[in-house]
Amino acid sequence: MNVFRLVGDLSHLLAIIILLLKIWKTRSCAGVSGKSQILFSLVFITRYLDLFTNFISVYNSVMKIIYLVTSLGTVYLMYFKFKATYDSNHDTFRIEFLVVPVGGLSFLVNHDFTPLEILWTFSIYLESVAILPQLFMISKTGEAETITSHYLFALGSYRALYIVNWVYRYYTEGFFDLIAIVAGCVQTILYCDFFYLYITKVLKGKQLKLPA
Amino acid sequence: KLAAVKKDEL
Repeated sequence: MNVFRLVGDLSHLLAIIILLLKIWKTRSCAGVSGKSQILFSLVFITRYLDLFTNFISVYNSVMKIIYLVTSLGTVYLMYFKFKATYDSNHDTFRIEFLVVPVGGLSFLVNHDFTPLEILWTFSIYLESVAILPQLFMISKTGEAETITSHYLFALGSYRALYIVNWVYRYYTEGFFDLIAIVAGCVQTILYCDFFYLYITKVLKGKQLKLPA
Repeated sequence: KLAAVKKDEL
């Protein structure tokens, strides 16, 4: 473990908590893409199938459980408890256009052609594009609540910090996982224009409005 | 197939 990955994980956890609290406190999921949340739940489910068979550390197991429970909890709040506030008219990204190519690619490019490894690879590729429905929804509505932009900043920062972690691990222990690195770079690049807007607008107290 | 790596990250 290194500080970059630890801060990255905490940033990821913070993002998930911010979103959960936003929905729970305001009793509304306006402006939040339920499709992205479904994809994130799918990412965690397919990635953590080894939760009970491959013990790494208490921290690792506890975080996996927290991610699984909170992401499924968010999907539950959005599609059941606060379904009336779910903005399905703007959450229209066709996620089959993500799941199918990602599924195909995970069969073609992976570390090992075994079910567990292919599902892990699927999870890594899917995570890199899972935010697209959310970014698409914001581009359609043209704006995002400030709390939602904080969520996105924390979520985008997590994988950016993981890239620093991979550089660090390459130079200190010679470890590198090309699949995770390439997918992580794609994932972080997708946030670039949001990061620009967040830093130039939200941090100056303005609301996040995308140029129409 | 790429070199198998240990899965110790989240």
